Amino acid sequence: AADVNVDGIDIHSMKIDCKITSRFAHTIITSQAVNRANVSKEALFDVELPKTAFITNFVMTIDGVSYPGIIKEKEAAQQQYQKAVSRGQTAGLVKASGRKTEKFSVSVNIAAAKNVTFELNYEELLKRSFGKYELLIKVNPKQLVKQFEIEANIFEPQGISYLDAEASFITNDLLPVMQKSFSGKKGRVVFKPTLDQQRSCADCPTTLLNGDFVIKYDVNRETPGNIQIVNGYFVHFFAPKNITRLSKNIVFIIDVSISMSGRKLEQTKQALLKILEDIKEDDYLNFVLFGSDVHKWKDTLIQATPENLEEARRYVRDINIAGWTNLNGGLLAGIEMLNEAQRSGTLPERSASLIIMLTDGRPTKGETNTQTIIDNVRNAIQGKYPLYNLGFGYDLDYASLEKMAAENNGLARRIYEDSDSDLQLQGFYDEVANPLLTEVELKYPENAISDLTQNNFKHYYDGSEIVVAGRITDNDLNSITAEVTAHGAEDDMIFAEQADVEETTKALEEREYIFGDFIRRLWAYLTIHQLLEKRNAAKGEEKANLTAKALEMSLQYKFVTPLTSMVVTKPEDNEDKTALADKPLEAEATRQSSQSVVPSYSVPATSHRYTSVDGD
Amino acid sequence: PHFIIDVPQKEDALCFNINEDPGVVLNLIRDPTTGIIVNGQLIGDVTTDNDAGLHNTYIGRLGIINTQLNLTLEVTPEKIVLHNGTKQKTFMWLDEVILLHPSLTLKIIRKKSLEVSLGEGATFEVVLHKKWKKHLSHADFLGFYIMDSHRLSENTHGLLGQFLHPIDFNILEVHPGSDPEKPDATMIVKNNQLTVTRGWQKDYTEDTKRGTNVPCWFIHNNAEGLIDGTYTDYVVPSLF
Repeated sequence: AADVNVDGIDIHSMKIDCKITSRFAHTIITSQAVNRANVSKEALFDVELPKTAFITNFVMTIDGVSYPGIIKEKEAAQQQYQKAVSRGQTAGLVKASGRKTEKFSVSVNIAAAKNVTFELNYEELLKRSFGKYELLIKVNPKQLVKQFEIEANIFEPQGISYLDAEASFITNDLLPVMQKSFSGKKGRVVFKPTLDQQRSCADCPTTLLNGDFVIKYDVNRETPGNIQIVNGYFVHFFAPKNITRLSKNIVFIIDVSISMSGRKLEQTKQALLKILEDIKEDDYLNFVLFGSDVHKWKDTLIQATPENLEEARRYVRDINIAGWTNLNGGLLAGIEMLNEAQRSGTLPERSASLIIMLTDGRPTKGETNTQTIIDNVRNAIQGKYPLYNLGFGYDLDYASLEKMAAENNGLARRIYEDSDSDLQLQGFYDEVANPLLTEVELKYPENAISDLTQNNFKHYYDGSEIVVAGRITDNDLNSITAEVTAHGAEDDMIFAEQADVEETTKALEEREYIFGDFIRRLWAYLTIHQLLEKRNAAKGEEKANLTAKALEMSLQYKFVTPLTSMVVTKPEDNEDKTALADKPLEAEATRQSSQSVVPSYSVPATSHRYTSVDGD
Repeated sequence: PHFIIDVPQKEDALCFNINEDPGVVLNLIRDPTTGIIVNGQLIGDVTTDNDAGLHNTYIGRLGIINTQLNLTLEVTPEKIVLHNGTKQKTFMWLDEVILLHPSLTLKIIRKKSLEVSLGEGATFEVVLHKKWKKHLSHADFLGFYIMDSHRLSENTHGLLGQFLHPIDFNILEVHPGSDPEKPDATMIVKNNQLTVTRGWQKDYTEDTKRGTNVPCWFIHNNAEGLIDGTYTDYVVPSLF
């Protein structure tokens, strides 16, 4: 085992232990290291966790003494440790790292022959997409580890219908090491390679364990929804199947300003051409292009007949770059087109209208004040259709795109500049390509329920899932009845769901799979996420109230959110040092740190590049 | 003035300076097929008599010509003059105006920039750089950007125009240069082997005050080896 030891530090074990109960995942990463050298050495704990997760705990144990992280209000923590920060003694422990992950790293000096144990806990609600829940584990132990183990135990009261696991680094030799099994309500994935199985080649001292380990599963759906109740909290999962798809009316608003030139425009065209292949004949569509000026393909939305689609393909192939970024003009033209179609009744009566906007820059033409654009868009849409904002790359005001989308029942998504940008665009379209219901409202007995999470949804898309959680205020309540109303392709629909409090509690009483008050924590997680989203779009007193509520809950449930920090104490010689773990914000993300591997003379793509002559 | 050459197929940029005396006129674009010509006249810093040594030069006057349509546009930091045959129109940089002429579109953004479109597919932008009021040695100057060149023919040449055709280059042997932040490298271009330096130049189209850094390979010696001929080949007798 001599080659396990790298520069004196031997990672004795690394265990990734994940428990998922009712889509709520609790992961613990534990790593033990020993300093085999005869001088003190630095031990590094460097792991990645999903951006959607909240860190809940971190403990460092050095030679039997534990140093737990303490979650505090962000501002208070920063003020308290400002002195340490100004002396350069502390640095942020969490950084945005990839498309889906953020990196937590901490290092500590270990005396000769001493050992350290790092333990990081985080929690997340798995989101259903394309008919599956997905748990992502980033694996990168840096060196061979004597005891390496990933273990995931899943407990789903509805019963598991499908379970699979895959790893980007898996080889034929390693395939048998990955054990997957499921039966009834329980599923299990174990991956425990030996030291030799971890080697990148026979006798190599390097590890091949580097990449994504992904677990995918889904649950049985005998009824459209499922309500689960434990200890006074309930969660309602709603994902009906076998529903006729609605036709959709979709306006693509595409930025064609000069910064989109080159690969970005080519990838956008490729994605749009692929999307045109998938558009159904009963759908309606149109394109609005904005550069310095705004161009509409057609004056009104038109049906996706084969002839019209052929013309659309020709139009997309001929899209050219046209000057600056008139974001306001493009958005308002697209919205007005849908408004006019609705006024004139030219669209199918039962259909879902939506807008997908793609931009890679800040507004530079027409109205350039972002707040005014946001107000204009809100006033024009008036809650009638969701707006999805796709931000291409990093040279844009992503926070404003998020705010604008959140105000209009949609969401913002970043499209990363890479060779697969076209696939990312298509992937987003696929998520919203099949609306099944519109105006979905989930209602519960008012006098028995409080603190409900969002219960109104503009659209429900095939393959996704609506999740609503709340608190039961009536102690004598025997059952919960939920009523879901929605517009479908042919009719308005009402789904009714009932759950017996005692029965569902009993069904969840399989203690070895349950980590404490998971439904309460699921409710808290969902509530905090939604408060933070609402806060993005709020102003003044409303914003202050939302902030206060989200902060209070973050502290109460010990989540590291954008409003809290975890203070980590590190013993160093005679003086303890502190470091802060903060939640990085997507809106503040800069280029991925993975790009730092690119040599320093390489080109970070710039937003605008012209052949030019100028002077400093 | 500094030149930035976008090389989209390499997703990279080249840059160089041309150091010539104030007053000299350089041909930037010449397209015999469409009749489009762009020339730029250099100005220097306003210097005092005892101030010796090298001085930066800038584009102080631009001439944009369409010989086929008998149109000329003269742009200086003070005004914009359009000659259409015998007719003349003068605009000031204080104007905020869009002129929709049958064969030319002018958009003046007050005190900032001018967009000139010579029909579909030939769009240029001129950026106005105003000196800081208290800056004694600096003069107002202009930047010139090719926004769209689709309409220009393959016969286009000039200090900028020659780079509207695809250009290939290879970078070898990146090694530390005299500035630790700017490595040197060997560039193979047009069968020449040049020593180039990694650096950046400013693009002022988005932010006319501070500019945006464009990383690029800097070619020394007035772009010798990169441009066709030498820079003196692009000196022309007058703006028009």
